[in-house]
Amino acid sequence: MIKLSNIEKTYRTDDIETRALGGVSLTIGEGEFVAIMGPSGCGKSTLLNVLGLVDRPTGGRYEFAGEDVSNLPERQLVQFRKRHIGFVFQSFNLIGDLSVEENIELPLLYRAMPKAERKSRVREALELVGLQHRARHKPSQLSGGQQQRVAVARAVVGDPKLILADEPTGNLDSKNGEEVMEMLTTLNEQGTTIVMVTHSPSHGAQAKRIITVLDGQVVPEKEFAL
Amino acid sequence: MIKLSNIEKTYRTDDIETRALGGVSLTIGEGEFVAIMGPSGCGKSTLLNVLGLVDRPTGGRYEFAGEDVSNLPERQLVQFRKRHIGFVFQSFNLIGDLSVEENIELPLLYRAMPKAERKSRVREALELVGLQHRARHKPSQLSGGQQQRVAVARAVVGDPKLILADEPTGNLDSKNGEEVMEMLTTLNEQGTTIVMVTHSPSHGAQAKRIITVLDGQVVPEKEFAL
Ligand SMILES: Nc1ncnc2c1ncn2[C@@H]1O[C@H](COP(=O)(O)OP(=O)(O)OP(=O)(O)O)[C@@H](O)[C@H]1O
Ligand SMILES: Nc1ncnc2c1ncn2[C@@H]1O[C@H](COP(=O)(O)OP(=O)(O)OP(=O)(O)O)[C@@H](O)[C@H]1O
Ligand SMILES: [Mg+2]
Ligand SMILES: [Mg+2]
Repeated sequence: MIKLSNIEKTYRTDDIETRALGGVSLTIGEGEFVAIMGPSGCGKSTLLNVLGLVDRPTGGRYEFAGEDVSNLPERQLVQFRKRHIGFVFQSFNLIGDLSVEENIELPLLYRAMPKAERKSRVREALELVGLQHRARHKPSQLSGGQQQRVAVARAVVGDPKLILADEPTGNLDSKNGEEVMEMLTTLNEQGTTIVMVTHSPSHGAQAKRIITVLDGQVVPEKEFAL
Repeated sequence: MIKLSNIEKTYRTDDIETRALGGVSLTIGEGEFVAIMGPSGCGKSTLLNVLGLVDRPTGGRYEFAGEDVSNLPERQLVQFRKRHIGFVFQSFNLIGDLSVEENIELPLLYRAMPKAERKSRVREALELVGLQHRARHKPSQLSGGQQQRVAVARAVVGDPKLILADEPTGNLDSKNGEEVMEMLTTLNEQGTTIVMVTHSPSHGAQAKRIITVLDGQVVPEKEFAL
């Protein structure tokens, strides 16, 4: 489903050049549940942003479901992303002026879906993360972990083919963290492909495969068979 | 050093009233290292904001080093806070237009400190969190964990009497997380009082005392002696 070949991502700031990803190649099959782990600053969010069509690579090729998406024009990229991908951002990226339920509804506005169905799906997603009683609040009126759960709800509400989650349990206590992991596992059993960045070894272990990143490169997986 | 008596904090949004803290009383002695734990949304950040003079309680009394600070006028509150308290916010609160080193320097601008000494302290704080090579970057050019480390560096640079840290390792891999815990432990051995909110049981265990919060109330500590 996903094929990255020699992906490069370099950031330039005045005189400093940061090679965030240096020649990353990997394949992720449909229905897989992959965890991405590695030290702070090694390139995990950058990799997820490339996978999620949020960021363009500076080099290399990205094939999604057989289609070369590395050079799609902006408008097509956005359409593709909104329809197929659910993204949980590391810093949530909730819209401050919209209520919790309006935030969660956003991905559904990109489809031809009747209002009644949108409302019922939003309510379902809110119940999955236990935040029904906060539907009308603004993000700034929520705790850190509640904001994170809204971000998770927004990523799953549209039942996307691919869910990319950047540290979805980083601000959650163990019980809420387990509930999010349970939701992701259930979605995966129903066929959703999941790629999750995590710093938690116990949550990483709940995925079916772990990809380790170090200094912008993927560590060859067979090293772990030693 | 810190004495909270019957602290109340209620938020009102249109028709909904949220009692974030309902009658919290606790004492923290100088030089203690306390962890605050509890489920998402139970009131930990609110408690830390009251302790850090970032938020005023809606009821109750707060004595800091013998002085009643519950009703200080705004200007005095800010002065007091800047001089005595270092705060690591759950969402970092870095200033986007300032570089990493300018962000870390901020608490030092509130004192009569010569420029050369400020610069050397900032450099020291950067080295403590391993981000010397990112000094001139803007926060938006850093990874989530790097931003969190800048927030930690800014909290410790002024060598404050009290450090309040709201989930300071939530976005860090185990190695970087351990380095932050080591830094806090060392500061505590040198006499700094530390109150840290954490979701990580292993980091909570490195504190000398754990305060559990549930639904806006402190759970009586002697229950754990059973
Ligand atoms: N400005 C606000 N207006 C209304 N309610 C608020 C506001 N800020 C916080 N709350 C509510 O107060 C309660 C406590 O929030 P707090 O941020 O202290 O939780 P927390 O324990 O830090 O949670 P987390 O572990 O998720 O960070 C939550 O239910 C939250 O929704
Ligand atoms: N806009 C940018 N400009 C310059 N450098 C950047 C930019 N964004 C990211 N970087 C750098 O790219 C590298 C990889 O960043 P990335 O956010 O992918 O790390 P990460 O593995 O997700 O880290 P963390 O675990 O701390 O979230 C980091 O060294 C970071 O400083
Ligand atoms: Mg990241
Ligand atoms: Mg909090």
